[in-house]
Amino acid sequence: GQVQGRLDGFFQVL
Amino acid sequence: MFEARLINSVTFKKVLDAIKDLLNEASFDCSEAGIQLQAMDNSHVSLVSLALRSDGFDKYRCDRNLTMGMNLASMSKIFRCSSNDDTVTIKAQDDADTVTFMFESKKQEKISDYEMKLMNLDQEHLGIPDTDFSCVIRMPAGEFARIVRDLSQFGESIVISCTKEGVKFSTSGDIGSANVKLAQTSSFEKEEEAVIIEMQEPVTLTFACQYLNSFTKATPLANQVQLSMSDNVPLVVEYQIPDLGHLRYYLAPKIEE
Repeated sequence: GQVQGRLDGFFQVL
Repeated sequence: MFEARLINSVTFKKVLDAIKDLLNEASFDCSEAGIQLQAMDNSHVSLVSLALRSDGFDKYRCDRNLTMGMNLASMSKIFRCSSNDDTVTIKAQDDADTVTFMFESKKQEKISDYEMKLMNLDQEHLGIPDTDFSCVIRMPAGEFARIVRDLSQFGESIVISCTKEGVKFSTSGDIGSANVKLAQTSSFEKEEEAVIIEMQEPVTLTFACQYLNSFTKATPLANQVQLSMSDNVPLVVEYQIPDLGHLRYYLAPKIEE
């Protein structure tokens, strides 16, 4: 099955 | 001193309607370049990125960079007190803890102002990397909203599959399954009716209906929407706000457990 991914990790915290 | 004047309050109303589903509060970063907002929803599944260029305003002045944390429900209450064609002026002093919205009717016979307390939001700024997307789809914003609404009746997720032939939206649930295929338009009378696909590699990704539906609240802002997809990176759903800026949504795909 599939689960909802998160955005954390895609974007760099400035 | 910060002052930004927009001829029609309705544009700001539409922007608020487009983001208040996802965000309860947000920081508006004001600089000489314009107003920017960037925030993730509470569950960190989607991100809203709004940019309004200073040259898109009727009048714009920003002496010092300013971050204004605002409650979006309160802001909506205030904008509901304005008529669509009222001119709105947003004003704040440097280091102020309030912001003032002034609405002027077209004939100047009614002027109202609303002062709102600002919030101290501890929002982190994120660097969004430039991505070369495998597929970029441009299509009528109303058509995208319609497809998302229609398919949401049947399942919780929508699979978006893009090939050079076209783009397919699919879902399945308890009652069955549904597919909507859109071919690239070869001829169109108006540019806003076009479906245009730029594809480097085919991509298939799955997204939650709930978020896609929230994004389509931006439909009144633009005739066209742009969807950008690559494997294993967030979907970007972009609405261009004519002569003013853009509203982009980022959405993490569903992944195999």
